[in-house]
Amino acid sequence: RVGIYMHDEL
Amino acid sequence: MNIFRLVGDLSHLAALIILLLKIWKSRSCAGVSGKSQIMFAMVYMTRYLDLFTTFVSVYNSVMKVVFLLFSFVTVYLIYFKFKATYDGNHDTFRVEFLVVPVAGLAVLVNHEFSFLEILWTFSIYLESVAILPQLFMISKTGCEAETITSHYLFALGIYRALYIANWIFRYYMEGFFDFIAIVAGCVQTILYCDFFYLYVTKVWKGKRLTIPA
Repeated sequence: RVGIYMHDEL
Repeated sequence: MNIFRLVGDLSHLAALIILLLKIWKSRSCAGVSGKSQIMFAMVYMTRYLDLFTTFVSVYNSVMKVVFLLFSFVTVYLIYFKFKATYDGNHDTFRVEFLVVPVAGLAVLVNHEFSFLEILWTFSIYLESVAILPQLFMISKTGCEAETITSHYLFALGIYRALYIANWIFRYYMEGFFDFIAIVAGCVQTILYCDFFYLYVTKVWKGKRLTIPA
């Protein structure tokens, strides 16, 4: 997990 | 993953390949804004740092490496290998007027005040304006854009427009909603609209693309 937000888009 | 995002990513990849091939085959970066390419390299560097901290999927990691690689090679070709063909006199957009406000906004408006998250936010905001030096350059250099450059811009513009469709799809299917990415993505796509209109009305009819100064 990157911080609160898991950025799964490019 | 959904079809909108997959086609969007492939269109993005196609744009990077079109540009690289254009410069490599013609051994010239005439008409290409080095400043935009540097900003795109910054976008990928600040957005893909999570390459080392978070594994999403093989596809995600491979594409991040490819985007980083292609953008570095493109900048290398423009500023080193084919430096003699770089049209610096027309690539005069003051990028500090973009980078500084974008960095300020990223610190003020973000999802979480953490190092990686602020860099991710900076990269999202920067990407939405990174094409401006390129569009500015085309409107200055006698308004003539090589057809291949217009294909590059079209592929690059379409990728984020498809991401908007992806966000709509994910909102209804997964309840996913990333306000920052959506607003920046809309701004980015709007910046291309003028170009899209010219591209469809001109290039598709075999004419040369001209952006009015």
